[in-house]
Parts: sequence; C-alpha cells; structure tokens
Amino acid sequence: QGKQRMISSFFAPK
Amino acid sequence: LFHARFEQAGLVDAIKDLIQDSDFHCRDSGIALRNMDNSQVAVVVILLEAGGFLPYHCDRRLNLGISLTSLTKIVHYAGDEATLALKANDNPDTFNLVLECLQTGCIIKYDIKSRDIDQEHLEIPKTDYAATITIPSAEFQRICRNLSQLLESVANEASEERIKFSSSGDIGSGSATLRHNSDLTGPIALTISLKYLVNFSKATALSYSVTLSLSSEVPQLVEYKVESGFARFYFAPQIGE
Repeated sequence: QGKQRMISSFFAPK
Repeated sequence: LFHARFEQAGLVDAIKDLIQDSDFHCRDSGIALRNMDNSQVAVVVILLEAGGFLPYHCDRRLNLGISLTSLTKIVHYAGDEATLALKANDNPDTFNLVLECLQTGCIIKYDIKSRDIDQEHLEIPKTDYAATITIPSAEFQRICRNLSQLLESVANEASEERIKFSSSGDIGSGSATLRHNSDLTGPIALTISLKYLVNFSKATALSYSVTLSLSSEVPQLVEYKVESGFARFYFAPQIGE
C-alpha cells in the first residue's frame, strides 16, 4: 500500500 | 437579486459525501463551487454556466454558504421530478430554496440562513496529462463499485488501447479492463483509493460519459460534463511505501 498524499501538496492556496 | 432554477438536482447527491458545506459563488456568468473534501485529499470543482438555468438572474456577486448535508435532505425528499430554485435578495444572510414538482404543481419553500464557511481556496495549476480517457460513466461506476466490495485501492494503468483498473488486498486481487479510443503520450500507472472513486462516480446520472485525466504522480482528474458546465474531481495519488 502506498501513502495517501494530501491534495494541498499539489495545489497551493491562492 | 439572485434567482436560479436548476433541473439537475442530482449534482448535490454527487458531492454530499465529500463536502459538508461550501460557498456557492454566484456571478452573472453562473454558479461556481471549489472546495477540498473533508479529508483534504480531493478537490471538487463545479461550474454551472448561467445558460444551463431557466431562468438565471444575478445582478451582483454573491457568496452563499450552503450546508450540503441540509441541501441533500431537501433535494432527496423532493424526488427526481422536482426542480430546485435558489433565490437571494439584498440580505446576504439568508436565501430561499424553492422546490417545485412540475407534475403536481406542489411548491415547497425554505428560508435558509447562509453559513459562514472558513474555506481555503486552492490554485489548480494547468496540467498536461499523459492520458485523457473517456469511458461510459455507468461502466466506470460499475468497475469502482465492484472492485470496492473487496478491495481498498486501485492502480490505474493505461496503454494505447486499454485502461486497466487493478486492485489487491488481504483477500487477493482483482482487475477490470476497458477499451478506449484516446490518445496517450506514454504509459501511466497510478494508485488511488477506491472509496473516493466510488464517491465521484455518484455523479454518473449527470452524464453518459466520464473523462479520466491521468499522469503518474499528479492528482487524477475525474470529469463529468453537465449541461452548460462540469463537475470535476481532483484526487491526490498514493505514492511509494
């Protein structure tokens, strides 16, 4: 099983 | 004054398990929603252009904070035949929801307080995906539901002609393969949680087909086109051990 990444590590806050 | 009447209330059902409440950004061009899911691994983006509503009227920018949990209950009990209208006047603290059953003429009105939602706005960069694959939405839902009965995550692999969803867990493994006619710039393999794909596929009723945009190690995009708009789900992949 891989580790689930957070979406914020790909999409930065505006 | 703001007034929008919407005939695809099933959209609410598609996102209710991902987002508890959200700002609905109402503009003269239409309604937009962009929000992270409760566990912060996915982003839901919905755009409904003004042309998809009959009627649509918005003479100033308005952000309505709406509880999707409440909205779902209202829409659910209205049944499939009902249309949903959203109205707001100059008071931004409340808005009206009107459900109308065209067959019986029954009208149900709610006066709802707008919620103050602390929402982080994420910038979604333009991405060139290695593969953009369109498949029947019902097939996608069937695959996700079937594999998720026994297994937890799925590896998506795509080649020139086929997309393969394969999965393994304590009980063993399973896979589903579908033909497609899309262009690929190279082979792709990424692993994502089936639980979320099952949630995304609740949007199946909105569109005959679903488009999967894939690249290794970037969020997968699952997109349903609706009349005059779209529902997009971005999902962060699982990486490494």
